[in-house]
Amino acid sequence: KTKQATLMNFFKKS
Amino acid sequence: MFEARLVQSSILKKVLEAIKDLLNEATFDCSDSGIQLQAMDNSHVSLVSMNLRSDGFDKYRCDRNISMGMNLGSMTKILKCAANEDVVTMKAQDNADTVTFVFESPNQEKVSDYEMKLMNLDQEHLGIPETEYACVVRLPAGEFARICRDLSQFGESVVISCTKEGVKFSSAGDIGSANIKLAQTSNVDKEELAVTVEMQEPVTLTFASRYLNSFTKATSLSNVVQLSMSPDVPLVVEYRIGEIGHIRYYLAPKIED
Repeated sequence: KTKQATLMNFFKKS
Repeated sequence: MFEARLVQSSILKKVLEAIKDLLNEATFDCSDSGIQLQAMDNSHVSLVSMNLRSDGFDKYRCDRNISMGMNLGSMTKILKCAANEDVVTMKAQDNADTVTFVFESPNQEKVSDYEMKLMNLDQEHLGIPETEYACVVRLPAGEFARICRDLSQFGESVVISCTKEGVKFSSAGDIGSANIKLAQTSNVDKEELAVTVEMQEPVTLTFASRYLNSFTKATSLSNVVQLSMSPDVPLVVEYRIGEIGHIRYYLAPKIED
């Protein structure tokens, strides 16, 4: 089973 | 004073078409170097990053950096008032709370201007590191749109597998499953018809098909689309915007629960 990641899992707020 | 003139208003129409599926509003950051936009969709799964270089405009002036928050629905209404062959100029005063779009017919016999209220939007910028991707695939943009459309009939997810032989798109669901394999083009006569793969290591990632479909709204901007992938990082889908810039979509993958 897969779940949708969000971009916050990869990129930091700048 | 900010002023940007584009002889082909159709480019601006196409840019808007390419982002309004994902975003309701967006901030256009204008500086000496051009117009930039970075915004995530509401669910923070995808991000649009657009750049229009100042030297790509027919006239460009930006005395002070300004950020213009625009409602994209309103902007769409206004750009519908421009004919495809019209020349468009965007104008704003420093610290203005409105932006003006001026449309001129090619023979200058009809000139219209539309003033639109700007919005104050919370800006959530993400720092996107420069990345060397394990696989970079280039393929005809129309082919990619067709694949995304065809596969979205089968399931909510599309698996993209890239090897040095080529790229495979797969989807499965209630009615069955589908696989589309594209081999690298052996002899490239026309670059815009070619499928090319630059691979450091094979990559397989899973993505939500509805976002991929939204990205393909940019198809009219470019003949070619570029997909960049590495294990466990967001996909980048890039379309060039003529000689003026690019639009990049970032999409977080689906991961093992």
